[in-house]
Amino acid sequence: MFEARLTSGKILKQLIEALKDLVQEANIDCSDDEISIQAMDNSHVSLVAVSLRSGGFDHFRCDRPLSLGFNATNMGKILKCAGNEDAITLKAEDDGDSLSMVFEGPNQDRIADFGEFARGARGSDSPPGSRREKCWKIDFNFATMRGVGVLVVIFDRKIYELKLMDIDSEQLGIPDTDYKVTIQMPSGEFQRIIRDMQVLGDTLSISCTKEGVKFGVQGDLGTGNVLIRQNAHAEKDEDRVMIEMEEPVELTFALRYLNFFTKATNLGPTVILNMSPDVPIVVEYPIGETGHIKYYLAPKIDE
Amino acid sequence: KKPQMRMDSFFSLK
Repeated sequence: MFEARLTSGKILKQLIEALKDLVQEANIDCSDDEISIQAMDNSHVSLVAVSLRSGGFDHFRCDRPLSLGFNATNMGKILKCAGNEDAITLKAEDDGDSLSMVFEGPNQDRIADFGEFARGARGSDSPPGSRREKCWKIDFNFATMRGVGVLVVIFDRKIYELKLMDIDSEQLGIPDTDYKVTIQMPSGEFQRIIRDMQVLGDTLSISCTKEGVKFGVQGDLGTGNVLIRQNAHAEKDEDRVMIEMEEPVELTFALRYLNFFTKATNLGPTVILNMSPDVPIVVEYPIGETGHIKYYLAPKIDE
Repeated sequence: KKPQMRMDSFFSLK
C-alpha cells in the first residue's frame, strides 16, 4: 500500500507539466524516504530526475518499494482537473494497476452546500469505502479523457483513477559529482534568457569566468550575449545571483532542451546550474523544503 | 558544428 498526501497539490501539477514535454512515459518510484522519477527523453540527450522527500508530505505511507509506470500526458490531463489550491492524495495498492488521485478543495464548507443536490442527483454507484449517500460516479465522457480512467466526485473531493503501465525504463546511475562551477540565479531570469536566445539560434554557449556568467548564441540573424554578474547581497533571496567557481568552464548546449527545462520555472524562484568541463550540465529547481527537479543535458563536444 | 552527445556516453546503466 502506498499513500501520500500533499497539501500543496499544485507542486504535483507543476511537476508533471515540467516533464511531460520531455518524457512520455516514466515510473514513479515510491520508497520509505521519497517518491522519485528518473527518465530520459526519447533521444537520450537529456535526463530528468525528480525527488519529493516523504517529510514534505503531510501524510506518507509506503509499505514496500513500488514502481508506478505512468503516461505523462494522461497524468497531466487528470492533474489539470485539480485546482491550484487543492490537496492531492496519491494511492496505489501493492499489486494494483491504477493510481488513485484524490483532489480536495480548501473550502470544506462546500460539502454541506452540495449535500441535498447530490442525494437527488444521478445514480449512486458508490466506490468502495465511500459514504454511499454522499457520492456519485461518472464515467469519463470528455472526449479528451476517454479511456484514461474513471472520475468519482464526492462534493469537493474528486477521485480519479489513472491506469498504470509496465515501463522498462533504463535507469542511469548518476554519481555525486563536485562541479567546477555552481551558479544560483533567479529562475525567471534564466527562463527569459533561454527564451530570448532561441530567437537567434539553436545552440547556447554558457561560459563562466571571473567576470560572471556569459550566455551566448550565434545564428543567421546575428549574435546575442548576456552577462550575469554575481549579486550575492540582493535584498530578496530570490533575486540573488551567486557564482562559485573553481576554474573557468565553457560548454555549449542545444537550446531546444534548455527551453523544455524552463517549464519548471513555476516550481520555485531559484535555479541552480552546475557545470564541469565535458560533462552534462545539471539544471536544478529546488522545490521548497520538499525536494527538487533536476535536468541533465549532454553538451555538444568537439570530437 | 559540434556534435550532440548522449547521456549514455557519460553515465552507465544501473
